[in-house]
Amino acid sequence: MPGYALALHGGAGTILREEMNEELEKAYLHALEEALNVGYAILERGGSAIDAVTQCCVVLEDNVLFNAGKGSVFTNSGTHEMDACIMDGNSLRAGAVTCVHGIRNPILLAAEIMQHSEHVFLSGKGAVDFALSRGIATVPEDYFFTQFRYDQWMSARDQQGTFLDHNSQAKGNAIPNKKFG
Amino acid sequence: TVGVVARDISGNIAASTSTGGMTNKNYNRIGDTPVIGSGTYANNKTCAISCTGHGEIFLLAVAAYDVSCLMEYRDYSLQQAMDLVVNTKLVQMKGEGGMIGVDADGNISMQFNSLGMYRAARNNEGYHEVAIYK
Repeated sequence: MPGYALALHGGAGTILREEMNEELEKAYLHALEEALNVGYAILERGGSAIDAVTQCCVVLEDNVLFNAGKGSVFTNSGTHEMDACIMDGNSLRAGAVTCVHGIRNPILLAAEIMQHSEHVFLSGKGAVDFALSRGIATVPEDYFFTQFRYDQWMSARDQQGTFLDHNSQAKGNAIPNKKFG
Repeated sequence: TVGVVARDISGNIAASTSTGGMTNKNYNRIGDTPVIGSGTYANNKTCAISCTGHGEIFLLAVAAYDVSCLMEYRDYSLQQAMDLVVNTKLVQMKGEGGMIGVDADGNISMQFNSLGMYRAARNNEGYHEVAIYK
């Protein structure tokens, strides 16, 4: 029987062991396992790869531990601005969104663009207008608030820099505000 | 940033990536995640890729599509192609981060040049991994 397989990631960075306590590490490993099980179960019952990568991504977006959807970081102006993309290797079709606010699961919006629009890539308010026209779930801005990300934002502002998903917030770890955002 | 790649029982592959961007980002800054070929790519002939890391560098490197091209035009395996892009090209460009990939045969590879990457993978031949650090 031909193989089926799934892999997922929850972000990269200089994750420092000393900043990761046992309880937090367990929470992350459990969250990864939970998402893996959702995606893999779809493949196991003969579902499509595009459905597996969509639903598995939704689980990760809904988990505050990861910088996507509900756990998204703060922008310089204190909002949550999200991007997402999905691509089908069989049809070579794709859908993408960038700089959207208030969309509960940006990956579902990207999938909607791929499947129900003649476009590939929508941005900003226009992308949200399309989401509303297609009944994609929207949520108020405070749905995205997490104390951890708020503290990270404060630290980045103090250091006049930016952080990758899981970079240590220790002094000097912020990426200075130069050409690369 | 989060991402998923998969190969189903019919041999089709797909990729998805989603992100909240960078903390304290300004000017509607966009990273690699939503850019097809940089942060996300899928082609049944080669591989499905999802990236995470310093978006500006992954954009400039057209990282995800580069892996697919190495496989299609230079007959690299998924592992070889991802290793070259993540551990040589991106390192030379000072691009921190990693990527996950699956190829048309269901082989999985997860490569990163940072200290850690949250990742998990499973296939129908018993392989099952959930990890954070190298």
